[in-house]
Amino acid sequence: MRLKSLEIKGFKSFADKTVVSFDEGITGIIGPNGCGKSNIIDSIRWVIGEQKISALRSENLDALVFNGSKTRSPSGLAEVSLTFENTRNLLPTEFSTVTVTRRFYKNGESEYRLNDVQCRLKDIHNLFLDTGVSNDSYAIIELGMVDDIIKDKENSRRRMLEQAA
Amino acid sequence: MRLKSLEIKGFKSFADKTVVSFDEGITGIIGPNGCGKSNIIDSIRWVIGEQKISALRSENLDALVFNGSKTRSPSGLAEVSLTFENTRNLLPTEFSTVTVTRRFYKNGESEYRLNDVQCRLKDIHNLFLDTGVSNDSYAIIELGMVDDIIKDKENSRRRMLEQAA
Amino acid sequence: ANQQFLETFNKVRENFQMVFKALFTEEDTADMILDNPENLAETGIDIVAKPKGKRPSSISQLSGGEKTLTATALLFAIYLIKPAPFCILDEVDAPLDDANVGKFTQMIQKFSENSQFIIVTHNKMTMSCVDVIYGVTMQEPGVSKLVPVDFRSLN
Amino acid sequence: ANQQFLETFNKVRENFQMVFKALFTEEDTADMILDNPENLAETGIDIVAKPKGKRPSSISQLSGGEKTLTATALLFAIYLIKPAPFCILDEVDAPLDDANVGKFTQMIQKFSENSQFIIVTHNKMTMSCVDVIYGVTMQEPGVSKLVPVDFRSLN
Ligand SMILES: Nc1ncnc2c1ncn2[C@@H]1O[C@H](COP(=O)(O)OP(=O)(O)OP(=O)(O)O)[C@@H](O)[C@H]1O
Ligand SMILES: Nc1ncnc2c1ncn2[C@@H]1O[C@H](COP(=O)(O)OP(=O)(O)OP(=O)(O)O)[C@@H](O)[C@H]1O
Ligand SMILES: [Mg+2]
Ligand SMILES: [Mg+2]
Repeated sequence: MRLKSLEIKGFKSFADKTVVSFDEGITGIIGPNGCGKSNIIDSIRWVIGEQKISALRSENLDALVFNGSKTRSPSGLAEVSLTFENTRNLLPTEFSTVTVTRRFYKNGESEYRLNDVQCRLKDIHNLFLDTGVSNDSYAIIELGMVDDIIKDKENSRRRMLEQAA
Repeated sequence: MRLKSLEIKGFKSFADKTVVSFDEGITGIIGPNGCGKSNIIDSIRWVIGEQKISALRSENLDALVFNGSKTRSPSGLAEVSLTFENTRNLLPTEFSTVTVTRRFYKNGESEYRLNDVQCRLKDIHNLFLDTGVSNDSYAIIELGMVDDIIKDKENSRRRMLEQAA
Repeated sequence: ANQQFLETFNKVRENFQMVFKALFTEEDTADMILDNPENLAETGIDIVAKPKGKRPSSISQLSGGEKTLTATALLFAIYLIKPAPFCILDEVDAPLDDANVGKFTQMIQKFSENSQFIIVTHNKMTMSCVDVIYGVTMQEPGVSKLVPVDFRSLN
Repeated sequence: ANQQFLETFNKVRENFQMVFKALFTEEDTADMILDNPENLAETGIDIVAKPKGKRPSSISQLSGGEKTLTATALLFAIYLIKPAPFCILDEVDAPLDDANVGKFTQMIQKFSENSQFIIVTHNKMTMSCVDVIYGVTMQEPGVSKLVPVDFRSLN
């Protein structure tokens, strides 16, 4: 399931629609401190179904929506879409690509879509089941996780291993 | 109280006697991962009287003594000496420099010396009182501490501030 | 289920020893041990690392960079059992010296034949080994924006 | 004692706002607030950071590098009240981008007029601003050794 692109709008510091295209191989993301690199990673976690708000470094869902700047008023909606090739036929084969979309409105409503058809969060979780794509996966690594593995916090070593079992 | 030199022998990875001279200004310590840079910092904490073994990244005092390598047998003794100018007359003025020495023998004995005269750990703590030199000080900074300040772990912000009160 | 856990554990352990040697050196060894092999349902996993020449000690005594390489070796060992379609690394290279960044990126380049990698980094050596670079800026204060980055401007 | 705490707090707060602006930019602001000013004996200290253009949010929402600069600003603010004879920094520059490493080292150079600094680093920019460099190696496995380092070999 090759990633093709990520679209972010109104999520954290990405006030404007931003598209990140993924080709084969290795994509590097660079920039000064605080410019939004880890926010891109948070948006991927969120769109594939992360429910632990603390894993997104936030205290509540409202904190995920662009909260304004000196020159901009806050957004009313955070939306992230991840598009990948339907090589594993996760959806019926007439679809060549799959787009997962997650939205959160400041009024508290959440929306989930698969190829632009509304669905439930459960459907998104099921889609990724058995693909090896998940949060809390050995495939999403940051320094806090290195520390958890070294200290074996909450049996993290076993939990990681069991995902490959 | 200008630092002049640090002498390390048998402490952690410093099997052989090692002397680090300090001039004015800024001393940089560089080298590959695992070569012993943070061990030098631990030796300074230890010689000025650190009693919390966890602050030295160890589980017990024995772990502070060079525990051997493929080519060397373990040491029986860890010894660190810190020498500085007696500009504040912490010792009587006939001494131009002060040398603080701390030793730990694998049989469990500890020794403390001031200008090569045996003394108690208490005397070393008293020597540094009011000099601004202390463990748990705002002057010894590593990344774990940055995290403690951000999370305000155990009221760390207030504790740091009170040291300057 | 216990049988499957044990089989997975043994495969991961084999990979871990191999990856550890690749990230450290041939003379460095490490091992994974079940702390309670009698109770497979609940046993935890111990790690023993013995960088060359050093006596094996608790991995909490390793240096900052050694800890990062050791944890990475475990995660890569698990990855090799069941490669994920994409892997994300957020500044994992920060505690590493130049030589270790080189080993780290070499291994990632090898794995990228099977998975896409997304790497956030400040490290110039890491930047030089990726295929595509996106720069993120906040030219307008508080608003993130993606900009294309010319490789040649990095050297 | 409560009075002394309050006076120290006020002085540190003033320094913190100044050091924060120096490490970030003139348009960035931050503040320290007593969370329980009625009870000086037990009050904790809150930090509010507002990097330019961004709404002030809990400092736990800041980026890795921003957290490092903010915590450093607080520690330096306290240092300015009562400079310690020597300061030790162990790889505190690891999460910082180049521009911020520059600001960090500039501030340290200023403070080094009053205190000796011992800085452990992997960062080339930091290395270029120190007065003396010691290299640590383990040529004999497991045994640390100090070696002199020629500045010119670093550039
Ligand atoms: N809801 C939001 N609205 C606007 N800005 C936000 C929101 N949530 C977070 N931010 C801002 O995003 C910034 C953090 O971005 P991010 O963590 O992605 O930085 P980074 O590029 O990873 O930096 P570093 O190199 O230091 O790790 C913070 O300054 C924070 O104020
Ligand atoms: N008592 C001891 N005897 C021998 N070696 C020891 C002892 N205690 C620690 N060590 C070794 O010292 C090494 C760690 O050194 P240190 O933490 O100083 O590295 P470092 O130079 O700071 O590396 P990094 O750049 O990764 O932070 C470890 O490999 C550890 O095995
Ligand atoms: Mg980040
Ligand atoms: Mg270290």
